[in-house]
Amino acid sequence: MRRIAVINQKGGVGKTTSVVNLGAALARAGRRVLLLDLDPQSHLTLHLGCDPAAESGGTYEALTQSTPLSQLRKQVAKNLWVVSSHIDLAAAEVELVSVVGREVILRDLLETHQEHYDYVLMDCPPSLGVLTLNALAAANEVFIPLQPHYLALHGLSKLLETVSLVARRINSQLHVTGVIVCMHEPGTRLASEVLEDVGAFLQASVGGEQPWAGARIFSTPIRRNIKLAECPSHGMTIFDYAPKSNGADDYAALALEVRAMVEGG
Amino acid sequence: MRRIAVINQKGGVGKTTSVVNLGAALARAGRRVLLLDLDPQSHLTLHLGCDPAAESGGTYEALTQSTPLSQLRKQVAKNLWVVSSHIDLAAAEVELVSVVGREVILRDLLETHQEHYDYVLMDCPPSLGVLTLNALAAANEVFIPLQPHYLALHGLSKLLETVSLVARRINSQLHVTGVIVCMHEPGTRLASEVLEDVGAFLQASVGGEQPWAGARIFSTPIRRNIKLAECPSHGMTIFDYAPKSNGADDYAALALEVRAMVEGG
Ligand SMILES: Nc1ncnc2c1ncn2[C@@H]1O[C@H](COP(=O)(O)OP(=O)(O)OP(=O)(O)O)[C@@H](O)[C@H]1O
Ligand SMILES: Nc1ncnc2c1ncn2[C@@H]1O[C@H](COP(=O)(O)OP(=O)(O)OP(=O)(O)O)[C@@H](O)[C@H]1O
Ligand SMILES: [Mg+2]
Ligand SMILES: [Mg+2]
Repeated sequence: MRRIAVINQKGGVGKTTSVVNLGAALARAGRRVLLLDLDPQSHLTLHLGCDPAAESGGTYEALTQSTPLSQLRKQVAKNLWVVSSHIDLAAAEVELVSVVGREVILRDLLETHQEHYDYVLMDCPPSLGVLTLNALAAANEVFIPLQPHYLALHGLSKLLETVSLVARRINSQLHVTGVIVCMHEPGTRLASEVLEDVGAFLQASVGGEQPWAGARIFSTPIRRNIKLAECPSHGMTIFDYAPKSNGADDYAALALEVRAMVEGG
Repeated sequence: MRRIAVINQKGGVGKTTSVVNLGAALARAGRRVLLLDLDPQSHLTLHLGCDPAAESGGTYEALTQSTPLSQLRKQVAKNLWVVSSHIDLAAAEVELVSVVGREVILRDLLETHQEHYDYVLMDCPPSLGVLTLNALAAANEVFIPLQPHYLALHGLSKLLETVSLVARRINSQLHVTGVIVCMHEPGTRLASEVLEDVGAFLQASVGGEQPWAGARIFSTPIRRNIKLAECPSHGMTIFDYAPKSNGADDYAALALEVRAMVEGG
């Protein structure tokens, strides 16, 4: 089971859009996929047409009451399940401040969840607080959506510092698999300069000890495509909303690349 | 002195870009402007070419030690000062959890700051936590940068709820002046649909009691323009980096509109 934390503390870089559409592409390829919404703003939940205020509860109940995930998950498509979130989750940051083992609550729940999934993707808020820490403690891989704009590299090193800390103190299995280039504007000098810098940074880590040694930039960038911004308003993934769009092509190609890393195809 | 909190809990919608370039446009028009970086990620600080780790301190020292702003501010251009931030500020959320009056620390500092400014603009992180609450308690106006994408309206009502709470319990002077349309893609159906909805929502509040009654959408949208994404890498505002670009035109026009609201010109 590949448990993937999708993180970037920079806002609006494509985390949610990537979790939804990469998750959907993997499900359409026949893999069993569970998506977890760890953002109190519930964008993943809303994007998939679910109700944040669902009676049955979501990630808030999971983190504060250890409610089993099997009670909280909801099927949204063939092979695709989601555990939604609600604004109450914002209170979890403060409520969990002095709870012992507050970063590993989600990991314990995933370990006891009897269902077998091929992929668990965790959508995180734009911060490095306790919600993101739970995802990092529960994950074995990290994917980093990144918009090729100036401050991307600045945020990346801070992010990797946090990953290192979690890997050292809490979760020795954690490693960064790769960076997903999102909202890419091909042919612009800014994008190519930023990606050169990110590539050089990752290259310098090869053979080292850090949890991002060997991390790559996924070779499929996700191009800027208005269809990707439109499909949340219909509660759909890009494959239902605009299956012939660049957005659909790019996320399908990314899913192939992700699967090929371990499945060989 | 117009004290303006620039807020939106949605990530990456143009808060920092707007504080930098609207602030710069107002300074170039001869107004005295103070910018406050309330984001632990220090993007405002970096965008203006300042060092987040400045020896002299920043908003973290202001909030946790009540260091006077006159000791913390730094001049970055004619008529333009900034109080920078540092990653330590992330700790403030937790450090201030049980401090009495934790939301009004900044307001007290602004009130004792002897300098006269025409405008104070406060750049907030993508959250509604204690840092944003401090900005709302210290402000008399709220500007809301908004990207005309689907989830904009969903976030807006949550945001206005928070503004209401602060206005009722802490700061009766607080009112929402307007929404700044950022990263606008003219001619797209998504943008026009979202803006229609936002416009209708604000229109419905006219004549009411809420702190956003009478809020408008500023008539100058800021169009998507790669120059705006490039200038942070040079530590410059758009007016120094690309004075003839659409980005410069749009922020200059927005500044005129902002000034005309009270100065009549
Ligand atoms: N490739 C793309 N082309 C066009 N629009 C996109 C693309 N990817 C995402 N968007 C849109 O950009 C906005 C930000 O994307 P998204 O919400 O996925 O980012 P995020 O990193 O999850 O943000 P947050 O930090 O607030 O959680 C959304 O309105 C989304 O619909
Ligand atoms: N009008 C525009 N055209 C093109 N790029 C833009 C525009 N406005 C902002 N950007 C770029 O988009 C990204 C997000 O903008 P910005 O950082 O100002 O948003 P923010 O709301 O402050 O984000 P955060 O929530 O992370 O604080 C930045 O890389 C910025 O340079
Ligand atoms: Mg998101
Ligand atoms: Mg910002």
